[in-house]
Amino acid sequence: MLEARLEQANLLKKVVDAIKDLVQDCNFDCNDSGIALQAMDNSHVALVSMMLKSESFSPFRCDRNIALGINLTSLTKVLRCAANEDILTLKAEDAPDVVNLVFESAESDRLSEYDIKLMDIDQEHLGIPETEYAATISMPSAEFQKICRDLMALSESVSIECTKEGVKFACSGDIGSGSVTLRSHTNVEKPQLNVEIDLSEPVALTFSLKYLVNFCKASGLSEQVRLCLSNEVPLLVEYALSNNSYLRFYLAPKIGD
Amino acid sequence: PTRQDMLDEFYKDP
Repeated sequence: MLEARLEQANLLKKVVDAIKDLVQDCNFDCNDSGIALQAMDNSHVALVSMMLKSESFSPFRCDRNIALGINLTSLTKVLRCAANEDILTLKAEDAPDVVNLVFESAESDRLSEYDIKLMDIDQEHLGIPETEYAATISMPSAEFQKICRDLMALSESVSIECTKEGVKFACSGDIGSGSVTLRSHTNVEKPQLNVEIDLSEPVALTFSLKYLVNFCKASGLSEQVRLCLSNEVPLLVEYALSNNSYLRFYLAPKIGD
Repeated sequence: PTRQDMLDEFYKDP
């Protein structure tokens, strides 16, 4: 039996909105630590890993592990019926064939209830090892989104190069080339605008901008984004949520032929 | 042009 109550439907609406163009059918794995999701896009180039810790819900109850196989297009249609401030409760029996969603609006005494039919999704699960990354960049998520969008106008790939001078996003294409260089920066009044670069060794990798722009749909979830890079391993783009919850994207690098 | 790697080459199914 699962019962998970979110103070604001907005959190789940934004998470699903951020990943629905990358993955279609996902298992929401529910257990006593919370609700997790891991899914790859069809080309196996990008992976999304979401964790909504039980602390994000109140109350949260999950007696045994339940995998809720849900089509994100269907979930989006139902979540559209919830107002951002509605209280959202997810419910499911053990071995369920539907997941139940209840939306309550505090002031107008309105209660909506929806059932979504579940799917049997046989999804391969990738083991992602804890990694000591050579470079970790924490920066405003809106800034990263702008860089990716701007450079995507010139090229389909971006090289990200981290040295002790800073981090350089560079690209070149048919019309020419462009680059954006950031250095560590502290904004005392607005720490959410800080740029922090931790570097243990220089890193240079190339990635597809189409995927990075897609990941940036999550920018509304967190003011800061964390980029983790090491040579020859996938990029980690992490949007931290409250209560140690997170939305993470992994992207395989492009390598020169 | 550069070849796009896949995640399966980095992360194995546990």
